[in-house]
Amino acid sequence: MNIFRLLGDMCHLVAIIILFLKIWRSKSCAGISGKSQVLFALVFTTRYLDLFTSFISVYNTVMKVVFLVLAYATVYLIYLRFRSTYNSESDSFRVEFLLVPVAGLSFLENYAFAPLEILWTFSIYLESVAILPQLFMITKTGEAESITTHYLFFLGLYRALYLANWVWRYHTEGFFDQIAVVSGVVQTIFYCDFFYLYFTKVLRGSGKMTLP
Amino acid sequence: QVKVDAHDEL
Repeated sequence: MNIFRLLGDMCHLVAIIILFLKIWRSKSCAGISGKSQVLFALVFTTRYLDLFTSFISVYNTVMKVVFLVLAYATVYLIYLRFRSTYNSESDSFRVEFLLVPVAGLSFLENYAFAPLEILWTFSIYLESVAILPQLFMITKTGEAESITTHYLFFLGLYRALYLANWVWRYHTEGFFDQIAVVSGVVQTIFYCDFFYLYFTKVLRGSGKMTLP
Repeated sequence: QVKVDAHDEL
């Protein structure tokens, strides 16, 4: 554990809590991609199956359980509790175009051809693209509420901090996880365009982020 | 050999 990793995890947690509270308090999931949230729930489910097979630390276990619970609670809010506010027609990204290649790649490129390893690899690949339905939705509607952009900002910051974490681990421990690092870099790139808009539009005070 | 290094990350 290093400072980048810890801050990264905290940003990840903050992002998830921001989204959950936004939906809970406003009783609306307008502008939120339910598909991205289902993908994230799938990411956590397939990655954290090791909760049943190996114990790493209390921190690790608690965080995994919290992420799982919040991910499913968010999906519940979007698809059941506040379903009437869900913009399903704007959330039109075809997730099968992500799931099929990601599933195929996880069978081809993994560390071991074992069920848990393939599922872990699948979760890593899937996480790197899971935000695309959300970004697609913002591009399609041309705007996002500022609270949604804060959510995306913390999610992107979490990714950037994980990159710093890997640089740190490489130099201090000689650690290099090719699958996680390559996917992590790809994932972070997806946020770059968003980061630019966030700093130039949202932080300059306009309530919503509108695309040029 | 299953590489488990990254599995300690979230």
